[in-house]
Amino acid sequence: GDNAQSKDEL
Amino acid sequence: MNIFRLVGDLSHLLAIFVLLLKIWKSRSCAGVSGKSQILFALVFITRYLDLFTNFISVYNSLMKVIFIASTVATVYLMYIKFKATYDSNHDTFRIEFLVVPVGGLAFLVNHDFTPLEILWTFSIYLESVAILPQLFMISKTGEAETITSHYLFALGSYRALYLLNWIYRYYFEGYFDLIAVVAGCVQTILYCDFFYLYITKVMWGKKLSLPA
Repeated sequence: GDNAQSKDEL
Repeated sequence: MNIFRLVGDLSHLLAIFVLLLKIWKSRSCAGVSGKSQILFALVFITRYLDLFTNFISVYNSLMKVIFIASTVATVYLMYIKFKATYDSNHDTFRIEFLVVPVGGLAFLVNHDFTPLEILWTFSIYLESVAILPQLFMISKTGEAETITSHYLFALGSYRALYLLNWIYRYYFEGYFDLIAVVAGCVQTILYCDFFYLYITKVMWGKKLSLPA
């Protein structure tokens, strides 16, 4: 999915 | 980064340190659910496995280290150093009834069927219900120390602020993560009853006591 990469939140 | 997420993170940090200081200063963990703290430690450990592999910013890495260290320290104080003051008779929520279904759901509903993504999803789902043992314990004892209710208010506020952060990011960055948003809504809804009691009682200097 598109969110798998952008884990920039705590 | 936006103001909602920053204030949310600081509220989260405040909650963790209010609890840690309460236990350390009073040398007692009466009224605190050790099971919830174990779940929170599990939430951070499974969510921050990318601490060394995926550098976002100094702030991000620093907060991850602080969250893991302070929560592990809280579990240590509760189960080892001040074990004698741990109220196991009232901290009886069966956390396996949370961990197992959440683990199964993380396998079924996730963004990517990879170990790191499934662990992250498990962490998000688990965090949404991790406060249940603490709320259950308060319902059993019928009351909570004022400092414990401040801890819960800060902890509940953090994810409510994250909901505002996600609204902000959706409109200004087009960022949207359904799993995080749904779990965040569940997590915040679980605090509603407590928020009502906190605002109607603790704010007016009364002790938080549940209607018997």
